[in-house]
Amino acid sequence: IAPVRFDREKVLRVKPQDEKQANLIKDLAQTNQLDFWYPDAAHHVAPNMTVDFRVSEGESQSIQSALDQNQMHYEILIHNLQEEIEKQFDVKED
Amino acid sequence: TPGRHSYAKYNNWDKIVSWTEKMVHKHPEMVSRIKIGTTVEDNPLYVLKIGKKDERRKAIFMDCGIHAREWISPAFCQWFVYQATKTYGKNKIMTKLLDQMNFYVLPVFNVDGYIWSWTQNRMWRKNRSKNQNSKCFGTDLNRNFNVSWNSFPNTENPCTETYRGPAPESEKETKAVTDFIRNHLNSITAYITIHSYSQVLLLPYGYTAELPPNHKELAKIAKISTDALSTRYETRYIYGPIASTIYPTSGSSLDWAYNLGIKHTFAFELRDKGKFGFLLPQSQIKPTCKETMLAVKFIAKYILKHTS
Repeated sequence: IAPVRFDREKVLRVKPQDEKQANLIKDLAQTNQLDFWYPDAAHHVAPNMTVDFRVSEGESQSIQSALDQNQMHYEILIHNLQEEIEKQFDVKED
Repeated sequence: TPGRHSYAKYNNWDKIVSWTEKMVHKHPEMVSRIKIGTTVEDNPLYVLKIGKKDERRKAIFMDCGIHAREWISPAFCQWFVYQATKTYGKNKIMTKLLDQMNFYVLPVFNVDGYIWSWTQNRMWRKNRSKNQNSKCFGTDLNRNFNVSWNSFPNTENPCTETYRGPAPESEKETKAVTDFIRNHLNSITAYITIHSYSQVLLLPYGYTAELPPNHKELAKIAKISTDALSTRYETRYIYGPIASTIYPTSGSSLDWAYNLGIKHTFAFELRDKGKFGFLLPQSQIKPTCKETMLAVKFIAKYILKHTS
């Protein structure tokens, strides 16, 4: 099996301000393949919590649009996950 | 041959196995390797016992790598063993600790998941159990301990990242660790588990908002140890009970160990706070490990001095 690649996948950060925004994130998780980095899972998302999640290249546009439409501020922590995976090996010498 | 092990790099499983052999060979008077069981895919689960050979002494059990993608966690366990062996006889604190207590270090708890994260999917978290009647693999080992195991919803779907498994301690990895700890309960006086990320030091409980009877003491230890950690590079940690500091969880190793009777249990979530997350660059391994050593050594010192 070929290893999974994460080309152009993003990691987004949001901070839901209220229950409505927290529920938006949970709803997006139901209809998209979001990988939650923090918290561990969508059902833990709560208001005023910093939430980090990974989104595929194909879904990132629609996710970002949904956040924009709901006036939910987001930050792109990682723009291309595959590049960061390769960059983690930044020490060459022992 | 697995290639050269390095404390400043992430090491794959083969390198870690080879490293355990080397540590035992190099420090036979201080390091022994115990096979405590095997994984779902029949890989060995190795605990390194650090310290003199006396089983009756106080001991601290520390595990790393419950969640496969948290690579800084096994890196820390390897660093800890390295520092213990390198500084014994030279560093006053380490010498005192190892003269009077033992450490049981499990460098990789979730071996199959760790291997999978190296070879197939860097984002893998769970173990590699085949789930009955499901196309999805894996159980979250940190939801699989027998403490309020099925009391929370949303942990029953095998396709989710926080799947608790078909039964408490259903996973071979969990069972091997719980059996080991139970069999050594007369000596184990503290339990430390290492995760990443978010820079938090967690205390019991996760499954309830109630505080354990010695919460004040645990919070005091957490405060001092995170203060100690920050002295190195000014890395800031927060601390507190799992349920109120992050979110309620069930089936965690921390709560299980506490309820078993180990009244000093701590879970570290190491660097960073999200800039790299699970992909902490190798250049940050050494500073992360150095600062975390300060916290762990403080906890060990406290245990040595204040527990019977």
